[in-house]
Amino acid sequence: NVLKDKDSSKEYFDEIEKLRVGVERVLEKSGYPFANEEELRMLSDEPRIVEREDESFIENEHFKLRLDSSGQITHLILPDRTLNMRIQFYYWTGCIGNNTKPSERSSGAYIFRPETTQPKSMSFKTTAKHQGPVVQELWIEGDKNLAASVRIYHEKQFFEVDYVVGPIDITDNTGKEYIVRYESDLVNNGIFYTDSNGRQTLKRRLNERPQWNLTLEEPIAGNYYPVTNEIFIEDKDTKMTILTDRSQGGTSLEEGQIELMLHRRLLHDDAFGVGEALNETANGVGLVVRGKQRVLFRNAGENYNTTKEILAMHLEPIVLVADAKGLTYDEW
Amino acid sequence: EFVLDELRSALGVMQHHDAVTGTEKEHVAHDYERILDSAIRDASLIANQAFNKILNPNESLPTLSYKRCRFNESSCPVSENSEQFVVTMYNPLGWDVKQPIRVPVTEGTYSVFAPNGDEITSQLIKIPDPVKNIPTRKSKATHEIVFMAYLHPLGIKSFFIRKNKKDKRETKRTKDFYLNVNDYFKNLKDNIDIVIKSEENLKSYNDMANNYQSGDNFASFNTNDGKYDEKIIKNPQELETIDW
Repeated sequence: NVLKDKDSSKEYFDEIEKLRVGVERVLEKSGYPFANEEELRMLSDEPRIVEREDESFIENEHFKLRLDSSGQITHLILPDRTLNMRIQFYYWTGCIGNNTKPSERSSGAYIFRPETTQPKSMSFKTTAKHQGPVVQELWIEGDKNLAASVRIYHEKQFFEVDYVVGPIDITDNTGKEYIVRYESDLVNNGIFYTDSNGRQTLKRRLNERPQWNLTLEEPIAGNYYPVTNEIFIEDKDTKMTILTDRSQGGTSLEEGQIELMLHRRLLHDDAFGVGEALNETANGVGLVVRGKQRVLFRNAGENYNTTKEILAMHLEPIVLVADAKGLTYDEW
Repeated sequence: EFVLDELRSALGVMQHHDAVTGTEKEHVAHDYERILDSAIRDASLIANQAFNKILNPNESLPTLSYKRCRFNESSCPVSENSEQFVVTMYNPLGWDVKQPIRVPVTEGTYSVFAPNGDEITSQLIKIPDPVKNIPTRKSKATHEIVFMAYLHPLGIKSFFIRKNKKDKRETKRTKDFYLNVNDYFKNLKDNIDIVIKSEENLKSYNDMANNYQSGDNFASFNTNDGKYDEKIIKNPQELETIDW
């Protein structure tokens, strides 16, 4: 009511400042335990999520994923913070060359060498949402032979992306490399971490090497690193980790984003020894890949070891099934 | 021992740098798949024998024939074709895990029983329809039954899953409800004129049908503003507390 009568933006801001100071005093008097001004400021910066009728959620007791009216994931809501969150699928097209020198190298089994600096986008849509006492699922379907389920299990502190990709279409005579991007508003300053070959988690910085001054001829491939189990980024508050179920190439090309390669089909050899293109010719149409990734959010700097989560993903229970035709429930 | 050796041998082959990185020729990749799949399938014989020894030590019950299923392609010939089956799992980790288990089945209603005999929460969820141009799996399964398994370190647990007779109970319940409603209306016909006037009325009757259980009673009454209403009386004591 105070603000609505103000004409200029200066008056607005003056009034807001007065209100802020007033609120601060009231809070101080009531003994509210804010440690300092910085904490107050952070609180006021916190994005406020207003639930609207055209939006919906999939959730468990630990977090929520907010979906807009088209079913696209827009936010991840944790008990104490809200993050922008999007899952996007793209593909890179592979370079074709005569392999006489590095700049003429084809993208192949050994070499990832996209011909553009921006991936091609894919259109996809949410086709269904399922909610129940054990799992909540969101089904995504793309136009270029891609499908995925986003799952939130009861009690689990992650969400899972189960993807089915392929066969990759090559009727346009172009090799393609499909990727997924998890886009958030984390400020990681170009730094990300990968567990190279499962040996040791190493800090990576975009367009840099710790040992020498680097000029990258290939800005995309030059920032790709092996991910055996996990890749993560973090800012001062939050750490976002992606666990993979197999070795994949990964990077963080833009702020707050993690990119992982899902599937490749290429039409040219890269002349490093395999002697044939990475083109699945045996069944005539190419292969379909199914896999899953788990996305974890933790407090930055929290002494939380993801090793257990990683091992739990790789060493899942060994499940065997037996027909119990001759066995009654009581006997069992 | 010889099937275990086969698996050891296959894992040895898979240490080759081309197998690790995927830089082998295509026909070699398929040969690796053949070697690994065959070794894993044969080695599951050991798990089959071990589970039977642990779960049925005196052999007083029929020996179960455990099969490894291709859960990665939502396919399991045993669970798809069986009315009741046992799912036994081993946690290879040295700590407690709670793991979601998804077993491919055909559509129906299922009860999942934990090792202590209690029925546990489960959920039947449809397997997504094939996406245009993506070749799909060959399997009868249309759904997956999902439940959480709480497993001890290096522990084995066995779950009993039973397919219930197809919605018989639900059908009977709804039928009972409508029979009862008909009788009830028939008795009252001379006294009260009841007409389902709108979809809203119909919806409220459907809601009542969903809540109704065989043996429940009805109470009908006029509300203070003169409108007619009715309720399902689950508990006879409630009758005394209703404001007529």
